[in-house]
Amino acid sequence: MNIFRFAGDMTHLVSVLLLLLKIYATKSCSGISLKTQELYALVFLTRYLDLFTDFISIYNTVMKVIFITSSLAIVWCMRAHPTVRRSYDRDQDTFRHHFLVLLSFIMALFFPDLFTTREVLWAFSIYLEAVAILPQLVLLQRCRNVDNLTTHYIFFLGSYRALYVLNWIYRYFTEKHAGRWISWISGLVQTVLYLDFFYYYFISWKSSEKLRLPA
Amino acid sequence: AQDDSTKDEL
Repeated sequence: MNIFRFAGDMTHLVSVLLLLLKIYATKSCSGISLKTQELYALVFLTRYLDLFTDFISIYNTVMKVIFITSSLAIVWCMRAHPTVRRSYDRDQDTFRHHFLVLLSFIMALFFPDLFTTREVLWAFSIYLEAVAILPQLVLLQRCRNVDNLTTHYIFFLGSYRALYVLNWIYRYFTEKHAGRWISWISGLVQTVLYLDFFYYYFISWKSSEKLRLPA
Repeated sequence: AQDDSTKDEL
């Protein structure tokens, strides 16, 4: 494990903690896309199938359990928690995320590493994660006043995969490890989708104003 | 195929 990989995992963990903090502290999920949260829950459920079959390390198991349980807890909160669910912008969160699931599944059927159930589902989770943030970014453009915790959550969520890309670059040059092209391409696409947000996040940080995405 | 070194990636 290299520093980029560890920093990526910690950044991902911080993004989850920020979202849980926002929902717990404000008892509200305003500005959060339920659809993105559902897509992420699906990403973790299909990627960590080996949770009970292959033990890799304590760290690996603990992180997988954290990501699966937190994503399911957030989806449950936004759907069923009596207080939180009232603040969900149902009429603003209208991205057709079912198409993202269908598209990713078709991609996984055509382009898996190996044509086995596990590998197809793994490829599906990688392709789906690359586009899972789209409903959230669209919602962010529609909601004018988004609280800082939400923007920090999105910033850390976008940064984690960028750090993974650095991890693959680092391993390519130091371990001559080519990595997996599915991870490379999806990780790059995922990070590129955030570039626009990163730009406005940086601008808002420099001018210490609230983050505003152009309409 | 999934060589072991990427297996531990999250």
